[in-house]
Amino acid sequence: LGNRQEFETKAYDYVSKSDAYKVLP
Amino acid sequence: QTELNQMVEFMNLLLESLKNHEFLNVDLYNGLLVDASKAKLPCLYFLPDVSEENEISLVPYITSKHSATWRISKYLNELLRPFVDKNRSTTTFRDEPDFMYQLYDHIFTKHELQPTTLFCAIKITNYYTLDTYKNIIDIVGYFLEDNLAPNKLEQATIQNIKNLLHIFLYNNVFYYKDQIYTLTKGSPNTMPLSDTLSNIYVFVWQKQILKQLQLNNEFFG
Repeated sequence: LGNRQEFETKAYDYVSKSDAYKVLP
Repeated sequence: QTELNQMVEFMNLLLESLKNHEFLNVDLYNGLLVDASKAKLPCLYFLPDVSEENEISLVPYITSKHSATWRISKYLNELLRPFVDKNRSTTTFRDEPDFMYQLYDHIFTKHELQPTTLFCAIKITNYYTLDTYKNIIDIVGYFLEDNLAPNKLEQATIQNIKNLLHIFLYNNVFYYKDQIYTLTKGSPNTMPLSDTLSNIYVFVWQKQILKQLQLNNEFFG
């Protein structure tokens, strides 16, 4: 899997940039 | 937990309203009611997709088995899936052997392979989050209207299916890194209903290019 930190960062970026997910207020 | 309880309460109110307006019979209503003490908030996690060389992309998964929307999704999927599969059977490769069988038929039985034929595969990476809820509900409605003769699928009317779909789509939430998220498009990829809904969406979309391909006796699936 390579670098775990890199994986976590990629995952977080995916969630924050996705237009399909929105944080509930 | 408070958020989840409020959501469950709201979903049950909507189901009760459908029952009171005689859209749902009592048995189905009881079967779809959400038990707040058993519902769990789904979580989002990622797995790596290592199919591409030199690049790792992430595939998101949202757990769904004990979510508040599970019962409605199970009911809708059992209702829609056989009908959708039947409608798509002529434009679908079930698996690799089926693809080989149909390709063989195209080449050696129908003799329709052209010297100019190009092969291409379309990979849709956001297959489960293709469109907004309103469009998904509308497209499912159009699909059923076009293909259902009596306006009913078993005991469910098209309007009723759309009503339940509305409750399902608008109540898919999950947590990730201590925050609660809602889906704004599509539905969780771990739910079989999501496959069925995406297949309907793609089926309607395919019709646009299918006409042209059929005119030229091209191979498609």
